[in-house]
Amino acid sequence: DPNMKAGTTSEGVLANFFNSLLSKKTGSPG
Amino acid sequence: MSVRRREEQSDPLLTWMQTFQVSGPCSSYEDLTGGVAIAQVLHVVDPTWFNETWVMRIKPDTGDNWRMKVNNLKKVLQSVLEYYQDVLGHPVSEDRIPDVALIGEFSNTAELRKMVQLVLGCAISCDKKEEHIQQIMTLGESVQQAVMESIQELLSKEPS
Repeated sequence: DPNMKAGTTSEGVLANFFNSLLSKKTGSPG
Repeated sequence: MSVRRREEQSDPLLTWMQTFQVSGPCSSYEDLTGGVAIAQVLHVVDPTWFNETWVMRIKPDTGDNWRMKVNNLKKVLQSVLEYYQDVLGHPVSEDRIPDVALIGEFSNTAELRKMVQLVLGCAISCDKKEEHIQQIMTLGESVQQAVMESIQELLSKEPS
């Protein structure tokens, strides 16, 4: 059921996104 | 309390702005129209660029005087645009630049969101970005989601 996985998936997506921002060089967000 | 104000108070970008706990009013988009809280948040984001002297150029008591609000917002926007150009190394694309006259005179929420979005861009790209991103990661999932979408929108409009 995709709905049951939504919370966990969303948390994973958010963590991945913000961690990828953290690993980027300062001043180069894109 | 009006429906609009209630909706604004639960706006994720406002929730993020409030995490900086600045002294300037910050509980609704209307509060931000004078530019005071925005300037104070920028000072926390990068106190080297948006330093004390710079913050003091922002007049604190604008009241309903839209000319004073616009003057404050112009100073804030000018410094933010210079920050993107000189510190972050890329200019802000035209369509991401807020119309400060619409904010100061008519409290235009769409334009204010653009301004807050630029502040967010500074926070996640500056030297203190680790601190700011980790702060975002402590917020509720729905707020993080909205902040992420806002950042993605900002990054997608960056000139290559």
